[in-house]
Amino acid sequence: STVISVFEKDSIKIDEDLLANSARSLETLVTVGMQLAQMVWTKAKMRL
Amino acid sequence: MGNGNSTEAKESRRSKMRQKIQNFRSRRRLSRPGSGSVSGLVSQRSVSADDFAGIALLTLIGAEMKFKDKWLACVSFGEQTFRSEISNSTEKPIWNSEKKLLLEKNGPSLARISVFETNRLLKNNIVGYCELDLLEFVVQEPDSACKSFDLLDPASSNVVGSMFVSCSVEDPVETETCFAKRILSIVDYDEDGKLSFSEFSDLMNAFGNIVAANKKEELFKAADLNGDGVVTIDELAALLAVQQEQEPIINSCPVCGEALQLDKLNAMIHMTLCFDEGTGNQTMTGGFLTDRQASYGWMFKLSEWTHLATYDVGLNTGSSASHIVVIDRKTKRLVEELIDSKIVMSMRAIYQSKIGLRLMDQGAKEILQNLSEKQGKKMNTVESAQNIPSFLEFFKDQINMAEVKYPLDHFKTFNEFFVRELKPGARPIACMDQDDVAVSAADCRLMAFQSVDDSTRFWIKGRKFSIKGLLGNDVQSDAFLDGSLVIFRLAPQDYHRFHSPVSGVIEKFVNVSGSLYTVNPIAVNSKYCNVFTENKRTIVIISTAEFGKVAFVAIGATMVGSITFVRQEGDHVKKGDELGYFSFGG
Repeated sequence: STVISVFEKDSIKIDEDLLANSARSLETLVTVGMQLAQMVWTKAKMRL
Repeated sequence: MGNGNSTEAKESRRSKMRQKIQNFRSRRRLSRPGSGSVSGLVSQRSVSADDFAGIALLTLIGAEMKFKDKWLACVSFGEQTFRSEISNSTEKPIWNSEKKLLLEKNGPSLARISVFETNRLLKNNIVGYCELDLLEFVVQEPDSACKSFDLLDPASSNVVGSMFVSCSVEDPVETETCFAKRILSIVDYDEDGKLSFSEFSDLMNAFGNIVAANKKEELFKAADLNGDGVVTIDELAALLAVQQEQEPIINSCPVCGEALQLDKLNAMIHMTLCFDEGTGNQTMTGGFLTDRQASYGWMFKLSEWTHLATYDVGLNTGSSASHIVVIDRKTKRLVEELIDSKIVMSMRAIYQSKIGLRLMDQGAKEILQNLSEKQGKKMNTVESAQNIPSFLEFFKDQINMAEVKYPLDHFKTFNEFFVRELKPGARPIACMDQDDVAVSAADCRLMAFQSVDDSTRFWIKGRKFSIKGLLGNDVQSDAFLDGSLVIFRLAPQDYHRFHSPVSGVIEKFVNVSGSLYTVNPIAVNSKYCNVFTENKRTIVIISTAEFGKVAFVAIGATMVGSITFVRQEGDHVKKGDELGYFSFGG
């Protein structure tokens, strides 16, 4: 089974290591609760 | 004629086989550390001076086991795995195998040592393993003293033996100082500690340096202070170190021939590791990605010749797909995913060919649906609980029963076990008080892409994939077009409950009916298959203050097609809160 999360454009900055592995077509083994990404302030400010 | 043709054909087959073996050997050589393969090796990554902690010399001295066998030890560190020679038949194998490993401050530091009993024909069996933090080890045991570690049974965590290891680390400054001396000594043919100009010139050529002869002379003369035509290695090493800083003269590695386009530090690290590999100082064999690969018997290696392309990171698409290698984020180590070879074969046949997919269109979708429903019923029977021990045995080092909320006898059916809950606190949530940090929604193999374009470039190969297709017609998808995508793939052994990656309010649930194709990367990487846009799925829209709207899509798959949510529309969820689970069914 799979879960996919889709975020609005430019709303998140995904952690570099996850992006780097994915760019090598390499899946990363993670567990629930590990940090994934941070909010992008510019987009959030506009929203708030 | 007939005989002649047959002989020619045989010769041709032999020649093809020879060529394959040759290709295998050369690729194998290229995949060694420092040789510049794509296997995530030293030479490919740029290490900054701030990150460089030193080069550790790890020695697997020996072990004490509880029975006699011929033993083999593997060390997995970061994205590399090395194996020792096979010992004699004994209870106390001695290997004395050494390997130099690059230590980075923010890089991997945990080494896993696995000990295998060997089989002549079959795959070697892991008997015990231990893990040691090399950075901690060298801090605690600066004198490289021999230290023993308990070897644990991967299935039960019982102690099955002891492993004796030593480890020392070279100071970065020391490594750098030794390096120049070491490379110069290569061409000190008469081993008198002095270099003639011709010896020095040979070395420049080996470095791929095409500087004019007068430049070489100029360098040499600068070191030859008394003008006697020879210089000591120490003098020249000092000069080279300075020169390399100003104008690099080492352009390629003299061992593997790789072009060194990185900075001085990286060139030094590359060559320090590569020289050991090339000069036979190291007694461990590299070129493996995981300890499973390193432990394969020779029969497997025969098949490896014809499936060599599968030995790379990630999943190879096309006909070569047969193994999946993932990277463990905690240990930064590569792990090979267990998939039954028969399943791989059938998935390749179905999902990676037009014919397979056409067959799928002609009724096989219903077969998958029926199969999943049937499996769901079966896994809900009391008898199905008998399968739990064999499931645990198959995934023996990947399911930690200590973190499961209830003991084994609590589970009356296999499905109950499959959707097992974890003890409170088993999964700490990162930055719990900061809702501007999103977290992983599942125990899974994760792919993350900043844009949809990246996701289709690197991973999702189905030609019809789009965000609109994924979210369906009942979700307003404009805000998500060209958004960021995170894919959480759950393997059978994983904890099968999914959690909210963000804090917010559940706006709505949308169910989309569809097929139950496998979501294995073999299918996701197939251009003929569109699993994410054709499978049965439920879309949840979570409204957040920090990230705007977040679409959370739970996708069912073959056999595990039942999606249950434990939350409702209007519920406020905190990141890390459970949202639901997947179970066997249609």
